[in-house]
Amino acid sequence: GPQKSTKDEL
Amino acid sequence: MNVFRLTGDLSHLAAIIILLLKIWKSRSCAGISGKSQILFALVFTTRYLDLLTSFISLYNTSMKIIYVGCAYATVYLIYAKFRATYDGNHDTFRVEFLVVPVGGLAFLVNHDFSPLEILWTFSIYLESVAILPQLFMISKTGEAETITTHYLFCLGVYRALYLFNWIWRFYFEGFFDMIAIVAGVVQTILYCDFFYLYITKVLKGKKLSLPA
Repeated sequence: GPQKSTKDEL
Repeated sequence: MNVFRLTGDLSHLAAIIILLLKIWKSRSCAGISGKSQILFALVFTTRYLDLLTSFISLYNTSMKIIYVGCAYATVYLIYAKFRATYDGNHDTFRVEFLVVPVGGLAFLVNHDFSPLEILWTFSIYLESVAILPQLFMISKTGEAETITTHYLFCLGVYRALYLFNWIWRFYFEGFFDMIAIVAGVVQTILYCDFFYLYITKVLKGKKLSLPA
């Protein structure tokens, strides 16, 4: 699948 | 969460608070680029829209609210409360030269072609160059107040620590986000020249002034 973005970071 | 990530976040927070306190205590925003601060407010707004759609942790939510709140407070101090002290004549960087290409790039290179994801990508790209109006202003006036250099140093350290955080995450979690990493490397490189001046001048007790 597509790479996920780092949403857990600020 | 690793030690680089946490200290990076705290360094970022320190930068934001230093700038707010500097303006508040001196009741002046002389030497501060309002344009960079508007760009940072735009960065936080477009990145943290997920506050409305997803919950990650109490830490994550509270830091986002603090960052975005402080960003707007800073913009308010510069453009409203202490507007008379704002040095607009030296804050002449053309922000459309940043926002337009960055917006185009966010449409072209992203993880997922959806509104929230494009806005998130836009915020990542924009953050990497948002400090340019401030650096441009310093290069124009040829100097910066020491407290302003502490602000910039903390911002640069935050970005450098995030690079170590991504190296950590790659090795221990097998995770990497190419968009964040490339933008983060660009952003850190922009601070290198400043780091050199900070270490060779400011830490030795001299004011940061550039040769004419």
